This record gives sequence, C-alpha cells and structure tokens, in this order.
Amino acid sequence: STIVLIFEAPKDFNFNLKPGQKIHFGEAVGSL
Amino acid sequence: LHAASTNLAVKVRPLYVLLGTGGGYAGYKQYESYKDSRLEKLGIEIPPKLAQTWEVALYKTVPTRLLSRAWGRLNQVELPTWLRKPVYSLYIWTFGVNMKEAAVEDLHQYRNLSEFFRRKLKPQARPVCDSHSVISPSDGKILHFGRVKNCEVEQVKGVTYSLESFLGPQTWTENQLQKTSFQDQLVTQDGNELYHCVIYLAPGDYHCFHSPTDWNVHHRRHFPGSLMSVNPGVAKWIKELFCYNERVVLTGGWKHGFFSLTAVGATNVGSIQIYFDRDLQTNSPRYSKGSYNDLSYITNNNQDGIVMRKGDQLGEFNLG
Repeated sequence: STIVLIFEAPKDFNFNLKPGQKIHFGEAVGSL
Repeated sequence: LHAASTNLAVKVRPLYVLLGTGGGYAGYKQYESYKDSRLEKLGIEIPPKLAQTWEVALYKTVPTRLLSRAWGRLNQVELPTWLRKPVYSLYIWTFGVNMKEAAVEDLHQYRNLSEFFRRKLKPQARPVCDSHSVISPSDGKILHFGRVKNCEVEQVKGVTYSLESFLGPQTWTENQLQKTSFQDQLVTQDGNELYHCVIYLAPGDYHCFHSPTDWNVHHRRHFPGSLMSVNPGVAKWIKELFCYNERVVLTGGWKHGFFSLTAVGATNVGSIQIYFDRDLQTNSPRYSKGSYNDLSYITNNNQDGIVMRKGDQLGEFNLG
C-alpha cells in the first residue's frame, strides 16, 4: 500500500527527506 | 506401452515449453536486474525500464481483486490459540515487525492475521513533530517527493503518472475555467507551487495512517480499480500504476491552499478504511473498475468539512 500527498504550498517549502529513506508516522516531511 | 508413452509425451510437452519459456524469461529478468545493480554500484544512473503495453495488459488480466478478497477472507478466519504464536512469529520474522512498539505485545491476543495486521502502537511510540507543518502520515519508505511539473507526478524517479488521471476531474470546488492546466486549477494562491510525496508501506509496517497536517477534508473520491502490487520494483516498472489501482482520494484545504491525501491499495492490502466515513466500501465486487464515487463532507450545516489536526487518526489499510 502507498500514501500519496499532493498539496499546495509557497515556493520556499522545503522537504526534510531523502529518497529511499525510512520514515515513521509523526516525523517531519517538510515545512516553510 | 508405446501408445501410452506417445500420449504422455503429447501431454507433457506444452508444460515443458511453458516452464522453459517462463524460466528463461525469469532468468533473463534476474540477469538484467543484476546488471543494473552492478552499474548502480558504479554510480551510473540507469533510466527506468518500463513494462511494455502487453506486459501491463497481461498483468491486468490477473484477477487481483478476486485474489485480494479471497486473501482477506482467509485472514479473517480465527486461528486456534496454539497456532497464533507460530503464524505471527513467522510473519514478524519475514517482514521485520517491531513488536516492542505494538500496543498489544502478546501475540495470543490477536485472533487472526487481519487483526494482527491492524495492530495499534503504544501512545509514546510515535511522537508527532511540532516544529514542521507537514509530518509523515504513516510508517514507510519515501519513494519520491518534490514539485509537481507539467501536470505529471512521479511515483518513483523518472516514472510518471498523470495528475488528472490520479485525482480525477476537479469537480469538488468551483470550476476555474480561466485556468488552463489541471495543475493550475488546484493551486489557489498566486505564487504557490504544487508538491507531492509518495510513501510506500511495506508488509511489516504499521498500516494505520494519520493526518499529516492541520487541514479540513472537504471531499472523498473512491476509485475502484486493479489491485496490482505497489512495491517499489513494480512502481518502477509500470507507468501510471497508481492510476490503475484502487484508491481513496481525500481533498480539502490547509493554511496554504489545496491539500490532498490518497491511500492506494495493493494486492494483499486491498481495502481502505477512513474512520470518519462509514459509507466508504473499498475492494467490493459491486463497484466496477474505471468509475469513481464521490462524497462531499461539506453540507448546509457544515461548511468546514471534516476538521483534522496534525497526527489525528485518519484511517487504515486492511488485508484483502
């Protein structure tokens, strides 16, 4: 199964992620 | 004896041919993936090898929905207490489940594999990050993330799918005819961009999902569809995979405009539950592939829709 998030945000939105990384619920995806 | 041996040869030959071609194809695929992994180790980027149309068509002929429902039924059978520990232990060992973080660690308490699969976590196991506006809604592996460009989203790097096919026509808000592309129709504020993030949940992961931010859910769209595997290897192989599969799209708004969360089903994990939506029924034979069913959470009495706070329980995936 997969979860896909699609959202609008200002241009300075930054992801705190690396492709392939393991993530847990509650951990940061990104912010402004 | 001679006649019998001739008959046997006629009967067996097609099987040999099938085994030979199937084995040869599997061997060839293995060799290809071995070669690619060698090149990747050397730092050479390999363009994804997409499935041919006939390969996708062949895969689509597999009755994945039927298999998924049968798998679901099987896993709802209550296991005798003596069998629970060995069955779940095998699952834990195979998929690397961390039972120390499960709310119920005693394996005998889970009546069947389905219940075990839906296990909850201890409250302190997943602290919700306060400093970031978007958090991960679930455990999993990040397959891809970034900006949406040219109305195309990437399921893994270099393998795209159409944003419009994935979300369906934009009918949940007032139609914005003056905007040209589907992507522009979703962006509500000037200067904003559209972003995406794909999280793959492996079989051993916690399979509930939560609200990734503070937002209002306005609309649900359920796409009945195939239930092909969504593991990263298949996502790399089949273009538009997420548009073929059964999924539930929740759309709404957050402080910066449009926000959506989509739960995509797979063969083993065919049904999706949204806790605040009792009408939703996924992986059901009464729905045919290729259609979609809409429900608006905005009513005359409730203009806000469903108010979700970051980390709130939103739904879960179920076996079959």
